[in-house]
This record gives sequence, structure tokens and C-alpha cells, in this order.
Amino acid sequence: VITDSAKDEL
Amino acid sequence: MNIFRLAGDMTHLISVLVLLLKIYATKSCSGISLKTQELYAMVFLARYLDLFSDFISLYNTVMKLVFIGSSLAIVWCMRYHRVVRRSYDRELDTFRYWILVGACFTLALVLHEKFSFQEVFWAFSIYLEAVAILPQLVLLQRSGNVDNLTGQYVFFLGAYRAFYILNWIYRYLTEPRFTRWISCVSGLVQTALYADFFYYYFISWKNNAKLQLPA
Repeated sequence: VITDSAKDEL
Repeated sequence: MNIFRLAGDMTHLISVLVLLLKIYATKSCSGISLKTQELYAMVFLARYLDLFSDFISLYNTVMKLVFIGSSLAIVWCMRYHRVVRRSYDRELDTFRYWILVGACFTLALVLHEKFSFQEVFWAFSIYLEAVAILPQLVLLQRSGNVDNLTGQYVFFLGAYRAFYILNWIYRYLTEPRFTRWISCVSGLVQTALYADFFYYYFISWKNNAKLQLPA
């Protein structure tokens, strides 16, 4: 599922 | 994605590649702290719980797999590879890191963005990564002279989070609702822990001398 979750960083 | 974050991820990747090169090329892990490697494996496993549930981008997924895979491979190598494990400085790598793990998990239970399983483990991984380098820095001080690849590994590992700090500043200035205090404060602490290492690394580079950390 594609989300723009705030956790887009590694 | 901005240039600072890309530079940070690439620097982090380089640090992993340098460590793999050192272990593979020299068939030795002398000077490397198994405890720091185990802490990093915990960091990645706790942080990337969303690996299969949230798809952000191919890049994001591939990098998560690379970091989880490499950290587990290095831990396996240092524990079980019949040649590499013989060069592990077992008697010098004695940092009792379960205290760090317990403290970080307790802090994550108190301080997190949302009280959910994934978010608590995410905060735990952020706090744990900030202190994960401590066993390695202690081992470097105890083991005296540091071989070049190990020094470069620690240098790149420290530099990557410094790039991330620039990334957070950039995002704070360009994105209206960007606030990520947990990452920022932990990232500052993490980078600060490298301060003395960076100083001695710079001195050794300037004098073209072996890297020596004072005991």
C-alpha cells in the first residue's frame, strides 16, 4: 500500500 | 528526497560497504565491535517494521533490505565465520549494551509520536541508533591504533547522520508542517558522540599519521 507516511526516511 | 538526505544515505551505504570490504578483504574483524553491529541490527529491525506494510518507493524498500541484510550478515560473520570470528577482540568488546537497549526502550515507551507498536519501536530505533556507536568507540580507544578501513568505516557512519541533520533543517525550512523532534534531537546527540573521533581523525589525516585515539 502506497502511503506518504511521515516515516519516509531511512 | 533532497540532496542532503541522498548524500546521507549514500554515505551510510559507503560505511557499510567499507566494513564489508574490510571483513571480506582482510578476513578479519579486528577493531570492529560486534556489539555495535548487533545494536545496528536491532536498530534496523525495529525501524523497518513497515517494510512490507508501507511501500514508499523502490529506493526506500531496497535500501531498507540492504541495511537489514548487511547488518545481519556482518553479525553472522563475526559470530560464526570460522576464519573471521578468530580475529574478534572478544576481551576488549565488553560494553554492557543491554543497559542501553533497556534505557532506549523505556524512553520510547514514554516519548514517541504515537502510542502504537510500530511507532514505539520506531522511536526505540532512533534512540538506540544514537548510542549504538558507543561500544565501537570504546573498543577503538582500548585497541590503540586503528586500521584505515575501520577508521573510514566509523567516519562515514558518523558523517551520514550529520547529512541527515542538514536534511531536517532543509525540510523544516521548505515543508510547512515538517517537525520531527525525536529524529532531530537524537541525530544531534548521535553526531555529537562522534565529535572527538572526528577531531582525532582530522588530526591523523592532517599529519598523515596513523589514527590514534587517546586511551
